[in-house]
Amino acid sequence: VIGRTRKDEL
Amino acid sequence: MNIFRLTGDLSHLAAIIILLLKIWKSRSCAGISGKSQILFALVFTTRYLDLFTSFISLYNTCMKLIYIGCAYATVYLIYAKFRATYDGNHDSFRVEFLVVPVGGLSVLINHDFSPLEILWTFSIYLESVAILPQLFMISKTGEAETITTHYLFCLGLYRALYLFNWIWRFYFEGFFDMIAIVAGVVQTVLYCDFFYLYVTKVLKGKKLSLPA
Repeated sequence: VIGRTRKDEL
Repeated sequence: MNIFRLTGDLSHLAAIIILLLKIWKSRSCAGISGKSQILFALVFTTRYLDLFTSFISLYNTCMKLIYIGCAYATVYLIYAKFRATYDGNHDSFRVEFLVVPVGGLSVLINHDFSPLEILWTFSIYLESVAILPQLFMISKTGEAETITTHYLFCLGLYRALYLFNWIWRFYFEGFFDMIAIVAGVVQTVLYCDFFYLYVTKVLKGKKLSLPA
């Protein structure tokens, strides 16, 4: 999955 | 959640609290760039708009609220409560040289051309350079209080730990976000010079002062 790590990161 | 991510978040939190306490206890914001703090408030505001659209975890929501709250509290202390101690003459970095290019870049290079996504991208790019007014101020005055250097160290350490977090996530979860990674590398590199001074001077008990 590319570009979807941010949803749970601050 | 891995150990790098958690310690990164805690390091970030420590930086924010250190700065707030420093200003509050000394009743002064001397040596602190108000412009950098406004940029960080803008970073959190534009990134955490997803508080309204999605719920991830109680941890996630609480940390976001704490970061935003502390960022605005810091700006309030600098520009209102302890305004008399604010060293505006030395805080002369032109922030439009950061905000305008970053705004343009976030419109051009993003994962999805939608308002929330562009604002998230803007916050990632802006965060990577938001410390520049503070570093500029230190280079201009040639020195920094030791507590200010602890703040900067925690802030730099946070993004460095996130880099390890992304390496971890790539190997174990197959996740990666090129925008966050590139901006995170830029952000960490900007602290390298400071890290060197911190280790060679501050940790040996000396005050951080630059050669004239």
